[in-house]
Amino acid sequence: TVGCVALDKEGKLAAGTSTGGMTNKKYGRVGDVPVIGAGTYASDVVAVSMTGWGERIMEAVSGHTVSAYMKHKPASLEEAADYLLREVLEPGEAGMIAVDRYGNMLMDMNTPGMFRGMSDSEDHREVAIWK
Amino acid sequence: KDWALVIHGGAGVISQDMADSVRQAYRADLGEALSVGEEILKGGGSSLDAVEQVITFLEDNPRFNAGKGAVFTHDGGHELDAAIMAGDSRTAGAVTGIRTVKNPISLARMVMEHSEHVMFAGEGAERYADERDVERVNQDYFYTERRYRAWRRAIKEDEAQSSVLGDKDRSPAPAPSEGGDRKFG
Repeated sequence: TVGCVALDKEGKLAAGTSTGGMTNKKYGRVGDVPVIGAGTYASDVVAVSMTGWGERIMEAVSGHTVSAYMKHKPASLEEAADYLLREVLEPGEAGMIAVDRYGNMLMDMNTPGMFRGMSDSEDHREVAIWK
Repeated sequence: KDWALVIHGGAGVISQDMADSVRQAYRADLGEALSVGEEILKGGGSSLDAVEQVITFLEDNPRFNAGKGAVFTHDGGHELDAAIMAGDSRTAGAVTGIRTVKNPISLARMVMEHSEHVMFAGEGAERYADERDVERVNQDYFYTERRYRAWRRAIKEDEAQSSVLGDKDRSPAPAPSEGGDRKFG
C-alpha cells in the first residue's frame, strides 16, 4: 500500500491511497483503502491515509475517526492519532500519515515499521523506515 | 506554512536485517516521491495533483505493493484498489478490484471528477475505465518475482494449515450466544 496527503498554497487538503491488497486474498475481499472514511479520508480539518490490517482499519473507520476527534473533542492531530493508534486499534495493526489545515504533519504507527517521508515549505524534510 | 506533504509506502513488520543496498534504495525512492510532490506544491499546484502524481510514481515503482509490484490474490491474479479525496469540497473517488489499469489512483480521481458516484467495483470499474482515457495493461505488467514467491509461500502455508487442522476445525468459532467470542456482523 502507498499513500500521500498534501496541503497546498490555497489551504486545500487532499488524501490518496493505492494498494495491491493482501497476498493470497480471496474472492473479492476489499480492504480499507477504497473505503472512504476508513483508509482514505480528507475533510476541511485533516487529510489521512492509512496502511496495515485493512479489516481493523475499516472497523475503526480510521480516517474519519481522526477528523471527528479533532473537530469535536477538540484535539490536535497528534492527540487524535494517539487516540486512534493506541486506544482504538491494537498494537501491530496500522500506520498512518496525515496533515492538518495548519500544515502540521504526522507519520505514526503501532507497527514495527512504515516506509514514510514528509516535507514542507519550511524545509522540514525526513525519510524513515523503522520507529 | 505554505504547503506540506506526507507519504507512506506501507506499514508492518519490515525486516531490520534488510541489506544496506535495499535500505538505501527504499530511502532513495521515498526521497524521489517527495520531490515529485514538492515540485508541484512549490509551483502553486493543487494538493490533488500532488497526491495523484506522488502515488502514480509509487504505483510505477515495483518495490511497493501498489500498481507494478502488487501482491498476488489467492487465484494468482492482481486486484488493485485506490481512493482519493479532496477535503475542501469533501468529494471522493474510489475503485476496487481493478485488473487492467496501470495507475488506479488516476481512475479513482476520474470517478471523483467525472462521475456522479464515489466508488466503482470489479467489472464495473473496468467498464468505467473503458469509457475514460486511462492507460491499460495486462495482468503480467504487475508481476514481480518477489511477490510471486510470497504468494507461493502463502499457498503452501494454507495447504499445510488445512491438512493439519482438517475441515472440522476450520468452521467459524461458535456465535456469542453459544459462548463463542468471535464477532459476527
